[in-house]
Amino acid sequence: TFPHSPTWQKEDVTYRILNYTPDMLQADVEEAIARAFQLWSSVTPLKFTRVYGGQADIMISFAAGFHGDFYSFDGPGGTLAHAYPPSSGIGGDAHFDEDENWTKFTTYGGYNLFLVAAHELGHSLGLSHSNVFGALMYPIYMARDTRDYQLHQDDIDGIQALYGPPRESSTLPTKPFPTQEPTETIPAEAPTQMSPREEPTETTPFKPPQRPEDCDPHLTFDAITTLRGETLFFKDSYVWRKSPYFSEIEHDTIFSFWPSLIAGFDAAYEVDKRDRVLFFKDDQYWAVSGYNIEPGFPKPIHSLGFPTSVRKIDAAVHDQNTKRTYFFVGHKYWSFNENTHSMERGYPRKIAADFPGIGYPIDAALQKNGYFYFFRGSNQYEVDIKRKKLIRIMKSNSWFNC
Amino acid sequence: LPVAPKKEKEDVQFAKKYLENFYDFKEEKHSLFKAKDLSLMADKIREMQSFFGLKVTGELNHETMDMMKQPRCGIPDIRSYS
Repeated sequence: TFPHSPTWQKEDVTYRILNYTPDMLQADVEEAIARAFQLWSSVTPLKFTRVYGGQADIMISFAAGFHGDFYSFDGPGGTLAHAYPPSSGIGGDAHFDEDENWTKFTTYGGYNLFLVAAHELGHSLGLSHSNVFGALMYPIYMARDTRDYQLHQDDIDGIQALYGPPRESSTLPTKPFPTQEPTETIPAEAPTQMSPREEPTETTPFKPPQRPEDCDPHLTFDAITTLRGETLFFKDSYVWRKSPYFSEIEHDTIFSFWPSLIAGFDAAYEVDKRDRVLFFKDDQYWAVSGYNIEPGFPKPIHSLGFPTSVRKIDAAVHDQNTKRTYFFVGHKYWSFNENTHSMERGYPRKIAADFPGIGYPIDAALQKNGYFYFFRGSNQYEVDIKRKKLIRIMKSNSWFNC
Repeated sequence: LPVAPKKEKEDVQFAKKYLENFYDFKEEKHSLFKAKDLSLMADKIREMQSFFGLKVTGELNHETMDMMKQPRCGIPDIRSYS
Protein backbone atom coordinates (compact mmCIF):
# COMPACT_ATOMS: atom_id res chain seq x y z
CA THR A 1 0.00 0.00 0.00
CA PHE A 2 1.02 3.64 -0.16
CA PRO A 3 2.56 5.40 2.84
CA HIS A 4 -0.09 5.88 5.55
CA SER A 5 -2.35 3.45 3.65
CA PRO A 6 -4.88 5.92 2.20
CA THR A 7 -8.26 4.33 1.41
CA TRP A 8 -11.76 5.43 0.45
CA GLN A 9 -13.69 5.84 3.67
CA LYS A 10 -16.86 4.56 2.04
CA GLU A 11 -17.94 1.55 0.05
CA ASP A 12 -19.76 3.35 -2.75
CA VAL A 13 -17.12 4.89 -4.98
CA THR A 14 -18.01 6.86 -8.10
CA TYR A 15 -16.09 7.12 -11.34
CA ARG A 16 -16.39 9.21 -14.44
CA ILE A 17 -14.84 8.78 -17.87
CA LEU A 18 -13.86 12.28 -18.91
CA ASN A 19 -12.78 11.52 -22.47
CA TYR A 20 -11.97 8.66 -24.81
CA THR A 21 -9.02 7.45 -26.80
CA PRO A 22 -9.55 7.47 -30.57
CA ASP A 23 -7.76 4.12 -30.70
CA MET A 24 -10.84 2.22 -29.57
CA LEU A 25 -14.59 2.33 -29.84
CA GLN A 26 -16.15 4.20 -26.92
CA ALA A 27 -18.14 1.13 -25.98
CA ASP A 28 -14.91 -0.88 -25.81
CA VAL A 29 -13.30 1.72 -23.57
CA GLU A 30 -16.31 1.65 -21.27
CA GLU A 31 -16.26 -2.12 -21.24
CA ALA A 32 -12.56 -2.25 -20.39
CA ILE A 33 -12.96 0.23 -17.54
CA ALA A 34 -16.05 -1.48 -16.17
CA ARG A 35 -14.37 -4.89 -16.28
CA ALA A 36 -11.37 -3.43 -14.50
CA PHE A 37 -13.58 -2.12 -11.70
CA GLN A 38 -15.36 -5.43 -11.49
CA LEU A 39 -12.09 -7.20 -10.79
CA TRP A 40 -11.70 -5.19 -7.62
CA SER A 41 -15.35 -5.18 -6.59
CA SER A 42 -15.42 -8.98 -6.79
CA VAL A 43 -12.95 -9.29 -3.92
CA THR A 44 -13.95 -6.32 -1.72
CA PRO A 45 -17.14 -4.77 -0.34
CA LEU A 46 -16.60 -1.83 -2.73
CA LYS A 47 -19.21 -0.85 -5.31
CA PHE A 48 -18.39 1.37 -8.25
CA THR A 49 -20.97 3.59 -9.84
CA ARG A 50 -20.38 5.46 -13.04
CA VAL A 51 -21.49 9.08 -13.16
CA TYR A 52 -21.72 11.23 -16.26
CA GLY A 53 -21.18 14.72 -14.90
CA GLY A 54 -19.70 16.63 -12.00
CA GLN A 55 -17.00 15.43 -9.72
CA ALA A 56 -16.49 11.70 -9.24
CA ASP A 57 -14.10 10.07 -6.82
CA ILE A 58 -12.14 8.54 -9.67
CA MET A 59 -11.83 10.70 -12.78
CA ILE A 60 -10.51 8.78 -15.78
CA SER A 61 -8.91 10.53 -18.73
CA PHE A 62 -6.61 10.10 -21.70
CA ALA A 63 -3.93 12.74 -22.24
CA ALA A 64 -0.52 13.15 -23.87
CA GLY A 65 2.60 14.89 -22.61
CA PHE A 66 2.00 17.55 -19.99
CA HIS A 67 -1.57 17.24 -18.80
CA GLY A 68 -1.93 19.37 -15.71
CA ASP A 69 -0.16 17.37 -13.05
CA PHE A 70 3.53 17.14 -12.26
CA TYR A 71 3.98 13.83 -14.04
CA SER A 72 3.97 14.49 -17.76
CA PHE A 73 3.70 11.56 -20.11
CA ASP A 74 6.62 10.64 -22.31
CA GLY A 75 5.35 9.71 -25.75
CA PRO A 76 5.00 6.14 -27.03
CA GLY A 77 6.32 3.39 -24.75
CA GLY A 78 7.89 4.07 -21.37
CA THR A 79 5.21 5.23 -18.99
CA LEU A 80 1.77 4.07 -20.07
CA ALA A 81 -0.44 5.49 -17.33
CA HIS A 82 -0.52 6.59 -13.73
CA ALA A 83 -3.09 7.04 -11.00
CA TYR A 84 -3.30 8.69 -7.63
CA PRO A 85 -4.08 7.08 -4.29
CA PRO A 86 -7.42 7.83 -2.60
CA SER A 87 -7.94 11.38 -1.41
CA SER A 88 -9.93 14.42 -2.46
CA GLY A 89 -9.19 16.40 -5.63
CA ILE A 90 -6.79 14.60 -7.91
CA GLY A 91 -6.76 11.65 -5.50
CA GLY A 92 -8.02 8.47 -7.13
CA ASP A 93 -7.77 9.87 -10.64
CA ALA A 94 -6.34 7.70 -13.39
CA HIS A 95 -4.55 9.12 -16.45
CA PHE A 96 -3.71 7.13 -19.57
CA ASP A 97 -1.03 8.22 -22.03
CA GLU A 98 -2.79 9.01 -25.29
CA ASP A 99 0.48 8.55 -27.16
CA GLU A 100 0.15 4.81 -26.60
CA ASN A 101 -1.84 2.61 -28.92
CA TRP A 102 -4.71 1.33 -26.79
CA THR A 103 -6.49 -1.85 -27.71
CA LYS A 104 -9.03 -4.26 -26.38
CA PHE A 105 -7.00 -7.16 -27.71
CA THR A 106 -3.99 -8.91 -26.27
CA THR A 107 -1.52 -8.24 -29.03
CA TYR A 108 1.98 -7.00 -29.36
CA GLY A 109 0.76 -4.06 -31.42
CA GLY A 110 -0.74 -2.10 -28.55
CA TYR A 111 -1.48 -2.05 -24.88
CA ASN A 112 -4.55 -3.77 -23.52
CA LEU A 113 -6.64 -1.08 -21.87
CA PHE A 114 -8.36 -3.48 -19.50
CA LEU A 115 -5.04 -4.72 -18.09
CA VAL A 116 -3.61 -1.24 -17.66
CA ALA A 117 -6.86 0.15 -16.25
CA ALA A 118 -7.15 -2.69 -13.76
CA HIS A 119 -3.61 -1.93 -12.58
CA GLU A 120 -4.21 1.83 -12.36
CA LEU A 121 -7.50 1.41 -10.53
CA GLY A 122 -5.58 -0.66 -8.01
CA HIS A 123 -3.64 2.53 -7.31
CA SER A 124 -6.88 4.53 -7.25
CA LEU A 125 -8.05 2.24 -4.46
CA GLY A 126 -4.85 2.49 -2.46
CA LEU A 127 -2.50 -0.21 -3.70
CA SER A 128 1.09 0.64 -4.47
CA HIS A 129 3.38 -1.51 -6.61
CA SER A 130 3.99 -5.15 -5.87
CA ASN A 131 7.33 -6.84 -6.43
CA VAL A 132 5.58 -10.18 -6.97
CA PHE A 133 6.08 -11.17 -10.58
CA GLY A 134 2.72 -12.03 -12.07
CA ALA A 135 0.69 -9.83 -9.75
CA LEU A 136 -1.50 -7.23 -11.43
CA MET A 137 0.20 -4.53 -9.34
CA TYR A 138 3.67 -5.47 -10.66
CA PRO A 139 4.84 -2.24 -12.35
CA ILE A 140 5.79 -3.69 -15.73
CA TYR A 141 3.20 -4.20 -18.46
CA MET A 142 2.89 -7.79 -19.55
CA ALA A 143 0.62 -8.78 -22.40
CA ARG A 144 -1.52 -11.69 -21.39
CA ASP A 145 -4.81 -13.25 -22.24
CA THR A 146 -7.62 -11.40 -20.53
CA ARG A 147 -10.37 -13.96 -20.98
CA ASP A 148 -11.46 -15.09 -17.53
CA TYR A 149 -8.76 -12.88 -16.07
CA GLN A 150 -8.46 -13.28 -12.30
CA LEU A 151 -6.53 -11.30 -9.75
CA HIS A 152 -3.31 -12.73 -8.37
CA GLN A 153 -3.50 -13.76 -4.72
CA ASP A 154 -1.01 -11.01 -3.92
CA ASP A 155 -3.43 -8.40 -5.32
CA ILE A 156 -6.30 -9.92 -3.37
CA ASP A 157 -4.29 -9.95 -0.16
CA GLY A 158 -3.33 -6.32 -0.72
CA ILE A 159 -6.78 -4.95 -1.43
CA GLN A 160 -8.41 -6.99 1.32
CA ALA A 161 -5.86 -5.64 3.77
CA LEU A 162 -7.37 -2.23 2.98
CA TYR A 163 -11.06 -3.00 2.58
CA GLY A 164 -11.65 -6.53 3.79
CA PRO A 165 -13.39 -9.31 1.87
CA PRO A 166 -16.70 -8.86 0.06
CA ARG A 167 -19.91 -8.92 2.05
CA GLU A 168 -21.87 -12.07 1.45
CA SER A 169 -24.99 -10.26 0.35
CA SER A 170 -23.23 -8.04 -2.11
CA THR A 171 -21.01 -10.46 -3.90
CA LEU A 172 -21.61 -12.06 -7.19
CA PRO A 173 -19.98 -14.88 -9.02
CA THR A 174 -17.81 -13.77 -11.89
CA LYS A 175 -20.06 -12.91 -14.77
CA PRO A 176 -19.81 -10.85 -17.91
CA PHE A 177 -20.47 -7.28 -16.96
CA PRO A 178 -23.14 -5.27 -18.70
CA THR A 179 -21.98 -3.18 -21.61
CA GLN A 180 -25.17 -1.65 -22.88
CA GLU A 181 -26.70 -0.14 -19.75
CA PRO A 182 -26.54 3.66 -19.59
CA THR A 183 -25.36 3.43 -16.00
CA GLU A 184 -23.68 0.57 -14.35
CA THR A 185 -23.18 -0.24 -10.73
CA ILE A 186 -20.66 -2.93 -10.23
CA PRO A 187 -21.36 -5.45 -8.86
CA ALA A 188 -24.67 -5.33 -10.70
CA GLU A 189 -27.59 -5.34 -8.36
CA ALA A 190 -30.36 -5.90 -10.82
CA PRO A 191 -31.70 -9.39 -10.27
CA THR A 192 -34.10 -8.98 -13.13
CA GLN A 193 -31.17 -8.87 -15.52
CA MET A 194 -29.70 -12.07 -14.25
CA SER A 195 -30.23 -15.55 -15.46
CA PRO A 196 -30.81 -18.11 -12.70
CA ARG A 197 -27.18 -19.14 -12.98
CA GLU A 198 -26.09 -15.64 -12.13
CA GLU A 199 -28.02 -15.15 -8.92
CA PRO A 200 -26.01 -13.84 -6.02
CA THR A 201 -24.27 -16.58 -4.19
CA GLU A 202 -21.79 -16.66 -1.41
CA THR A 203 -18.37 -16.43 -2.88
CA THR A 204 -14.93 -16.45 -1.43
CA PRO A 205 -12.04 -14.57 -2.97
CA PHE A 206 -10.69 -16.29 -6.03
CA LYS A 207 -7.99 -18.78 -5.38
CA PRO A 208 -6.50 -20.64 -8.31
CA PRO A 209 -6.90 -24.41 -8.19
CA GLN A 210 -4.22 -25.88 -6.00
CA ARG A 211 -1.39 -27.82 -7.55
CA PRO A 212 -1.95 -31.53 -7.02
CA GLU A 213 0.68 -33.44 -5.08
CA ASP A 214 3.36 -35.09 -7.22
CA CYS A 215 2.45 -38.52 -5.98
CA ASP A 216 -1.31 -38.13 -6.03
CA PRO A 217 -2.44 -41.43 -7.59
CA HIS A 218 -5.21 -39.58 -9.42
CA LEU A 219 -2.89 -37.03 -11.01
CA THR A 220 -3.68 -36.33 -14.66
CA PHE A 221 -2.04 -34.03 -17.17
CA ASP A 222 -3.30 -31.63 -19.83
CA ALA A 223 -0.17 -31.79 -21.97
CA ILE A 224 3.44 -32.92 -21.84
CA THR A 225 6.46 -31.98 -23.90
CA THR A 226 10.21 -32.14 -23.89
CA LEU A 227 12.09 -28.83 -23.92
CA ARG A 228 15.84 -28.65 -24.43
CA GLY A 229 16.41 -32.00 -22.79
CA GLU A 230 13.97 -31.48 -19.96
CA THR A 231 10.41 -32.73 -19.70
CA LEU A 232 7.54 -30.43 -18.82
CA PHE A 233 4.24 -31.74 -17.52
CA PHE A 234 1.29 -29.32 -17.65
CA LYS A 235 -1.87 -29.29 -15.58
CA ASP A 236 -4.04 -26.14 -15.47
CA SER A 237 -1.58 -23.31 -14.80
CA TYR A 238 1.04 -25.59 -13.23
CA VAL A 239 4.21 -27.06 -14.67
CA TRP A 240 6.24 -29.96 -13.31
CA ARG A 241 9.76 -29.68 -14.64
CA LYS A 242 11.90 -32.80 -14.78
CA SER A 243 15.50 -32.19 -15.65
CA PRO A 244 18.15 -34.80 -16.41
CA TYR A 245 20.57 -32.67 -14.41
CA PHE A 246 18.67 -32.46 -11.15
CA SER A 247 17.01 -35.17 -9.14
CA GLU A 248 14.27 -32.93 -7.71
CA ILE A 249 11.11 -32.13 -9.62
CA GLU A 250 10.79 -28.37 -9.99
CA HIS A 251 7.36 -26.78 -9.67
CA ASP A 252 6.57 -23.76 -11.81
CA THR A 253 3.67 -22.03 -13.46
CA ILE A 254 3.08 -21.49 -17.15
CA PHE A 255 2.96 -17.79 -16.42
CA SER A 256 6.48 -17.78 -15.01
CA PHE A 257 7.83 -19.12 -18.31
CA TRP A 258 5.49 -17.54 -20.83
CA PRO A 259 3.42 -14.74 -19.23
CA SER A 260 1.25 -14.15 -22.27
CA LEU A 261 0.21 -17.76 -22.86
CA ILE A 262 -3.13 -19.01 -21.64
CA ALA A 263 -3.01 -21.71 -18.98
CA GLY A 264 -4.72 -25.01 -19.61
CA PHE A 265 -2.96 -26.33 -22.71
CA ASP A 266 -4.60 -29.09 -24.71
CA ALA A 267 -1.40 -30.41 -26.23
CA ALA A 268 2.28 -29.64 -26.67
CA TYR A 269 5.29 -31.03 -28.50
CA GLU A 270 8.87 -30.15 -29.27
CA VAL A 271 10.67 -30.15 -32.60
CA ASP A 272 14.10 -30.31 -31.05
CA LYS A 273 16.05 -29.73 -34.24
CA ARG A 274 14.38 -26.37 -34.59
CA ASP A 275 14.49 -25.56 -30.88
CA ARG A 276 10.78 -25.04 -31.05
CA VAL A 277 7.90 -26.07 -28.83
CA LEU A 278 4.30 -25.78 -29.96
CA PHE A 279 1.44 -25.31 -27.53
CA PHE A 280 -2.18 -25.92 -28.41
CA LYS A 281 -5.24 -24.51 -26.74
CA ASP A 282 -8.68 -24.69 -28.28
CA ASP A 283 -8.39 -23.85 -31.97
CA GLN A 284 -5.13 -21.94 -31.71
CA TYR A 285 -1.48 -22.76 -31.31
CA TRP A 286 1.68 -20.91 -30.33
CA ALA A 287 5.33 -21.59 -31.14
CA VAL A 288 7.96 -20.77 -28.56
CA SER A 289 11.72 -20.92 -28.51
CA GLY A 290 12.90 -20.94 -24.93
CA TYR A 291 11.14 -18.08 -23.22
CA ASN A 292 10.30 -16.30 -26.47
CA ILE A 293 7.01 -16.62 -28.26
CA GLU A 294 7.64 -16.56 -31.97
CA PRO A 295 6.06 -13.62 -33.81
CA GLY A 296 2.91 -14.26 -35.79
CA PHE A 297 1.32 -16.52 -33.19
CA PRO A 298 -1.24 -17.63 -32.19
CA LYS A 299 -2.31 -19.24 -35.45
CA PRO A 300 -5.42 -21.29 -36.07
CA ILE A 301 -4.89 -25.02 -35.88
CA HIS A 302 -6.59 -25.30 -39.23
CA SER A 303 -3.53 -23.74 -40.82
CA LEU A 304 -1.83 -27.06 -40.09
CA GLY A 305 -4.31 -28.81 -42.35
CA PHE A 306 -7.01 -29.90 -39.96
CA PRO A 307 -10.58 -29.80 -41.23
CA THR A 308 -12.79 -27.14 -39.67
CA SER A 309 -14.68 -29.85 -37.81
CA VAL A 310 -11.63 -30.22 -35.54
CA ARG A 311 -12.01 -27.66 -32.78
CA LYS A 312 -9.17 -28.74 -30.50
CA ILE A 313 -6.31 -31.18 -30.22
CA ASP A 314 -6.26 -33.75 -27.43
CA ALA A 315 -2.56 -34.57 -27.60
CA ALA A 316 0.46 -34.29 -29.86
CA VAL A 317 3.81 -36.06 -30.02
CA HIS A 318 6.76 -35.67 -32.34
CA ASP A 319 8.82 -38.57 -33.60
CA GLN A 320 12.38 -37.31 -33.96
CA ASN A 321 13.38 -40.15 -36.26
CA THR A 322 10.68 -39.84 -38.88
CA LYS A 323 10.18 -36.09 -38.37
CA ARG A 324 6.49 -36.73 -38.09
CA THR A 325 4.14 -35.34 -35.51
CA TYR A 326 1.07 -37.27 -34.50
CA PHE A 327 -1.99 -35.32 -33.47
CA PHE A 328 -4.69 -37.09 -31.50
CA VAL A 329 -8.29 -35.93 -31.70
CA GLY A 330 -11.00 -38.12 -30.19
CA HIS A 331 -10.62 -41.66 -31.54
CA LYS A 332 -8.54 -40.61 -34.55
CA TYR A 333 -5.06 -39.36 -35.19
CA TRP A 334 -3.34 -37.34 -37.90
CA SER A 335 0.25 -37.50 -39.09
CA PHE A 336 1.99 -34.19 -39.87
CA ASN A 337 5.22 -34.09 -41.84
CA GLU A 338 7.46 -31.48 -40.24
CA ASN A 339 9.73 -31.39 -43.30
CA THR A 340 7.00 -30.58 -45.80
CA HIS A 341 4.79 -28.84 -43.25
CA SER A 342 1.75 -30.73 -44.39
CA MET A 343 -0.62 -33.40 -43.22
CA GLU A 344 0.14 -36.81 -44.66
CA ARG A 345 -2.24 -38.56 -46.94
CA GLY A 346 -4.24 -41.47 -45.61
CA TYR A 347 -5.02 -39.73 -42.34
CA PRO A 348 -6.85 -39.44 -40.03
CA ARG A 349 -6.70 -43.06 -38.93
CA LYS A 350 -8.26 -44.75 -35.95
CA ILE A 351 -6.03 -44.79 -32.88
CA ALA A 352 -7.24 -48.27 -32.03
CA ALA A 353 -6.17 -49.56 -35.45
CA ASP A 354 -2.53 -48.53 -35.09
CA PHE A 355 -2.03 -48.33 -31.34
CA PRO A 356 -3.91 -51.30 -29.97
CA GLY A 357 -4.62 -51.23 -26.27
CA ILE A 358 -4.67 -47.45 -26.01
CA GLY A 359 -8.03 -45.98 -25.18
CA TYR A 360 -9.21 -42.57 -26.18
CA PRO A 361 -9.35 -39.64 -25.85
CA ILE A 362 -5.67 -39.28 -25.06
CA ASP A 363 -4.89 -36.50 -22.58
CA ALA A 364 -1.23 -36.03 -23.38
CA ALA A 365 1.63 -37.72 -25.22
CA LEU A 366 5.40 -37.77 -24.84
CA GLN A 367 8.27 -39.21 -26.85
CA LYS A 368 11.26 -40.33 -24.83
CA ASN A 369 14.06 -42.89 -25.23
CA GLY A 370 12.49 -44.59 -28.23
CA TYR A 371 9.06 -44.88 -26.70
CA PHE A 372 5.82 -43.02 -26.95
CA TYR A 373 4.02 -42.46 -23.68
CA PHE A 374 0.31 -41.90 -23.99
CA PHE A 375 -1.41 -40.44 -20.95
CA ARG A 376 -5.04 -41.13 -20.31
CA GLY A 377 -6.49 -40.29 -16.92
CA SER A 378 -4.08 -41.36 -14.21
CA ASN A 379 -2.47 -44.02 -16.41
CA GLN A 380 0.19 -43.89 -19.06
CA TYR A 381 0.82 -46.39 -21.82
CA GLU A 382 4.39 -47.07 -22.94
CA VAL A 383 4.48 -47.87 -26.63
CA ASP A 384 7.43 -49.01 -28.73
CA ILE A 385 7.64 -46.41 -31.48
CA LYS A 386 8.87 -48.67 -34.27
CA ARG A 387 6.53 -51.57 -33.61
CA LYS A 388 3.69 -49.42 -32.27
CA LYS A 389 3.30 -52.10 -29.63
CA LEU A 390 2.07 -51.51 -26.11
CA ILE A 391 4.86 -52.43 -23.71
CA ARG A 392 3.40 -51.66 -20.29
CA ILE A 393 0.94 -49.52 -18.38
CA MET A 394 2.11 -47.25 -15.54
CA LYS A 395 0.73 -44.49 -13.37
CA SER A 396 0.91 -41.05 -14.98
CA ASN A 397 3.20 -39.70 -12.29
CA SER A 398 5.81 -42.45 -12.53
CA TRP A 399 8.23 -39.73 -13.69
CA PHE A 400 8.13 -38.06 -10.30
CA ASN A 401 10.06 -40.66 -8.31
CA CYS A 402 6.92 -41.64 -6.41
CA LEU B 1 38.98 5.19 -21.82
CA PRO B 2 38.68 8.88 -21.00
CA VAL B 3 35.45 9.30 -22.94
CA ALA B 4 32.52 6.97 -22.41
CA PRO B 5 30.96 5.64 -25.63
CA LYS B 6 27.91 7.65 -26.72
CA LYS B 7 25.58 4.71 -26.22
CA GLU B 8 26.83 4.19 -22.70
CA LYS B 9 26.31 7.87 -21.91
CA GLU B 10 22.75 7.65 -23.20
CA ASP B 11 22.12 4.59 -21.08
CA VAL B 12 23.42 6.32 -17.97
CA GLN B 13 21.24 9.35 -18.63
CA PHE B 14 18.25 7.13 -19.23
CA ALA B 15 18.94 5.21 -16.03
CA LYS B 16 19.33 8.41 -14.01
CA LYS B 17 15.98 9.64 -15.22
CA TYR B 18 14.40 6.27 -14.47
CA LEU B 19 15.81 6.22 -10.96
CA GLU B 20 14.70 9.80 -10.39
CA ASN B 21 11.18 8.94 -11.46
CA PHE B 22 10.73 5.66 -9.69
CA TYR B 23 13.40 5.34 -6.99
CA ASP B 24 13.81 8.84 -5.58
CA PHE B 25 17.31 9.28 -6.96
CA LYS B 26 18.42 12.91 -6.88
CA GLU B 27 21.55 13.85 -8.75
CA GLU B 28 23.34 16.74 -7.16
CA LYS B 29 23.73 19.01 -10.18
CA HIS B 30 26.57 21.10 -8.86
CA SER B 31 28.19 18.60 -6.60
CA LEU B 32 31.96 18.55 -6.52
CA PHE B 33 31.79 15.01 -5.29
CA LYS B 34 30.96 12.94 -8.38
CA ALA B 35 32.02 9.79 -6.59
CA LYS B 36 29.28 10.35 -4.04
CA ASP B 37 26.72 10.65 -6.84
CA LEU B 38 27.90 7.44 -8.41
CA SER B 39 27.67 5.66 -5.11
CA LEU B 40 24.12 6.95 -4.58
CA MET B 41 23.18 5.83 -8.06
CA ALA B 42 24.63 2.39 -7.46
CA ASP B 43 22.54 2.16 -4.29
CA LYS B 44 19.42 3.07 -6.23
CA ILE B 45 20.28 0.55 -8.94
CA ARG B 46 20.63 -2.09 -6.21
CA GLU B 47 17.24 -1.09 -4.85
CA MET B 48 15.70 -1.39 -8.28
CA GLN B 49 17.40 -4.72 -9.01
CA SER B 50 16.21 -6.06 -5.69
CA PHE B 51 12.63 -4.93 -6.31
CA PHE B 52 12.48 -6.71 -9.66
CA GLY B 53 14.26 -9.81 -8.47
CA LEU B 54 17.29 -9.21 -10.67
CA LYS B 55 20.82 -10.09 -9.67
CA VAL B 56 21.81 -7.29 -7.29
CA THR B 57 25.09 -5.84 -8.56
CA GLY B 58 24.62 -2.08 -8.39
CA GLU B 59 25.82 -1.99 -11.98
CA LEU B 60 23.95 -0.86 -15.02
CA ASN B 61 24.15 -4.18 -16.86
CA HIS B 62 22.07 -5.30 -19.84
CA GLU B 63 19.52 -7.09 -17.70
CA THR B 64 18.91 -3.97 -15.64
CA MET B 65 18.73 -1.70 -18.67
CA ASP B 66 16.30 -4.07 -20.36
CA MET B 67 14.05 -3.96 -17.31
CA MET B 68 14.22 -0.17 -17.21
CA LYS B 69 13.12 0.01 -20.83
CA GLN B 70 10.02 -2.13 -20.34
CA PRO B 71 6.68 -0.31 -20.70
CA ARG B 72 5.40 0.36 -17.23
CA CYS B 73 3.15 2.27 -14.89
CA GLY B 74 4.31 5.77 -14.00
CA ILE B 75 3.80 5.33 -10.27
CA PRO B 76 7.11 5.12 -8.39
CA ASP B 77 8.06 1.69 -7.07
CA ILE B 78 9.78 2.91 -3.94
CA ARG B 79 9.38 6.65 -3.51
CA SER B 80 5.98 8.19 -2.98
CA TYR B 81 4.44 11.09 -4.87
CA SER B 82 5.75 14.48 -4.00
